[in-house]
Amino acid sequence: MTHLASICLLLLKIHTMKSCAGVSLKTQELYALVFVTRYLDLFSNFVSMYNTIMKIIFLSSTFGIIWYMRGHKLVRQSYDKEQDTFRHYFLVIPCMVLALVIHSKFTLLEVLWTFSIYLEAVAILPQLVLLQRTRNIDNLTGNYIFCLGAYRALYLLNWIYRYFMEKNYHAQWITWMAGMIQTAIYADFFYYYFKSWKKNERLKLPA
Amino acid sequence: TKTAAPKDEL
Repeated sequence: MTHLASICLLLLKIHTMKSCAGVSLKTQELYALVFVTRYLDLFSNFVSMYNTIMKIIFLSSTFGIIWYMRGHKLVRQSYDKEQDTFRHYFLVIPCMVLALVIHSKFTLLEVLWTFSIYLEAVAILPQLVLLQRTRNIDNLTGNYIFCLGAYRALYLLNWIYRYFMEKNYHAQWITWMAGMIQTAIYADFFYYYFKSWKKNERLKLPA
Repeated sequence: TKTAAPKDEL
C-alpha cells in the first residue's frame, strides 16, 4: 500500500504540475525492468486477485510514468536530463552477474526473478543522486521518495511477523538480505526527511 | 529437501 501511495504521489505531481522536475527517469526505467523481470509469472503463478491486480498496477503505472517523462510535450521539457546522469549498466550488469552466481534455482525465471530482487534494492540510487543535485525539492517528490523507501522497511517488519506467526513460512535469505540493503540505502534520506519535517523546513540534502 | 519459498509477495 505504501508502494502504491508512492506511485500515486508521483503521478499526482506529474499530472497536476505537468512537471517531472527532480524525478529520475533512470530510476523509473530500472523499476520498469524490475517489474518486468519479476512479474513474468503473472499468468502462471496465481496467488490472489489482490496480488494479480497489484502486479498489473505496478507494471502499467511505471510504463505510464516513463511515457509521461519521455513522450508528454510539457512534462518532457521539465526533465533534468543533464543532472540525471547515472548509467543504467552500472547497476544492471552487477545485479545480473550476482543473480547468475547467487540464486536458489538455476532456471531462467528464477534467475530473472532474483535479478529483479537485487536490482530493486539499488534502483533508487539514480534518484538519490539527482535529489542531491536538485536545489528545490518539492513536497510531492520528497514524499514520493519517502514512501518508496518506507515500503521495503515495512516489508522487513512483515517478514519478522510472518517468520514467527506463520506455520509454513519459508526462509528467503535472498529477499531478506536485499531488502535490508534496500532499506539501508534510504537511511540517509530518512534522516534528512524527518529532520526537515520536525523543523518544518523544506527538504534539502547536503552536498 | 526443503521446498522453495512460494512467491506470494510483490
